[in-house]
Amino acid sequence: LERSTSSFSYSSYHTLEEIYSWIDNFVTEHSDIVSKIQIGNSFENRSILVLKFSTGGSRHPAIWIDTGIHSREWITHATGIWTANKIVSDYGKDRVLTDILKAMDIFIELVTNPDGFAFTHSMVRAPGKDGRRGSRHLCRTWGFDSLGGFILLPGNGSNSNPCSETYHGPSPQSEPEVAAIVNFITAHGNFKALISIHSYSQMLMYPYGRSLEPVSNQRELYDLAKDAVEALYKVHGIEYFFGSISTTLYVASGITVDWAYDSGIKYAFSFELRDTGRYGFLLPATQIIPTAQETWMALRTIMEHTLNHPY
Amino acid sequence: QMNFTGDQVLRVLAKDEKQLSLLRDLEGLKPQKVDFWRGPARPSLPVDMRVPFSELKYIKAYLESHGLAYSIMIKDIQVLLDEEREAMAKSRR
Repeated sequence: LERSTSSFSYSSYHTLEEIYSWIDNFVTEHSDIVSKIQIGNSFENRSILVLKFSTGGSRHPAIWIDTGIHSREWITHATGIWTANKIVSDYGKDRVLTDILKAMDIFIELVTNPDGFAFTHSMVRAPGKDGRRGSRHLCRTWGFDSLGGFILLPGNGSNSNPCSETYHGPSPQSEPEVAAIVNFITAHGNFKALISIHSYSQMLMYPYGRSLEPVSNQRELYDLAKDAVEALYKVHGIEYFFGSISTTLYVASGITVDWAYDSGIKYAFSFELRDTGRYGFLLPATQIIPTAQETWMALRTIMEHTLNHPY
Repeated sequence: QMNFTGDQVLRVLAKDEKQLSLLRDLEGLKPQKVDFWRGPARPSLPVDMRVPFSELKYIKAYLESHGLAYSIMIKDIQVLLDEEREAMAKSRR
């Protein structure tokens, strides 16, 4: 295992052990700004970890970023790791980021579905449907690809077929990985932005997913998504769709950003990171850093807007 | 570890809602038959699905019989998985 983050290869994919080892080293090396919080345990009793970036103070407003809820989307974990390192290396140099961190805390959950991620390394990467061991779910990808809908609420657009993309799950927050996030964010009570990172459809979306009806802050979220996507485009010329989930992708209830928005987190976005158009989940490792670089500019745009528009 | 030699990922472009619903019908099949990497959402968006080698003939025939246009996005998944594994091992060394 790596003993220092300086020898860690950010342009490679890594196993869960390697990532957790990197987290320990990273926190040790940057203890003035980063700490590690365990917010729960997975179904198979793995630790669910969150990195907290903070310059001190109590009850700072906060920004949440999660990667890897769909565990075979390795590009998201890799992007999260690069991003965490970017925050530390740019703090004090990048004025915008420095201002953000002086006023706000940033939380990053790098491996939202550790069981599924471990499964993709120990068993198989490519196939998607595989029931969680000991689970009543025979088709849905609980231990592997997906935690289904974030909150898993039945409703308009969600589906009772466990083999469907929009399966709503047996009950709200039925998965411990989901409950850990919900409990943490709810207990914190001062999150102002939430960004859930997925791949690979090149989209940046905001609420609602459950309804075609625009949210009350639709204009602001639209403009912010547009700015973020433009900032992303300037890095490597990758074009993203943007808009509400229901108008951009599909109508489906019970997803992350709807829950966040309804919980009072106005700046709630769901990212679908880049795809070359050929590889899907097998995005070559050579594209990790370009993907992370462009994503960072979009994240930075959203975080800066959050800082400048307190509510 | 399983072997995916010959498994392909097909990219399908549905022209309309009717064709999309034909793709959604595939979701109801046994999960081993089709694994949607990008599910049928709306006609303007491509649908990507992994098809095991053993099911390729059946699935391609299904698509062709319903006039669904597709292309082969990944010809052999195992080749890419081997490359990925090798890259990770090299990085670890």
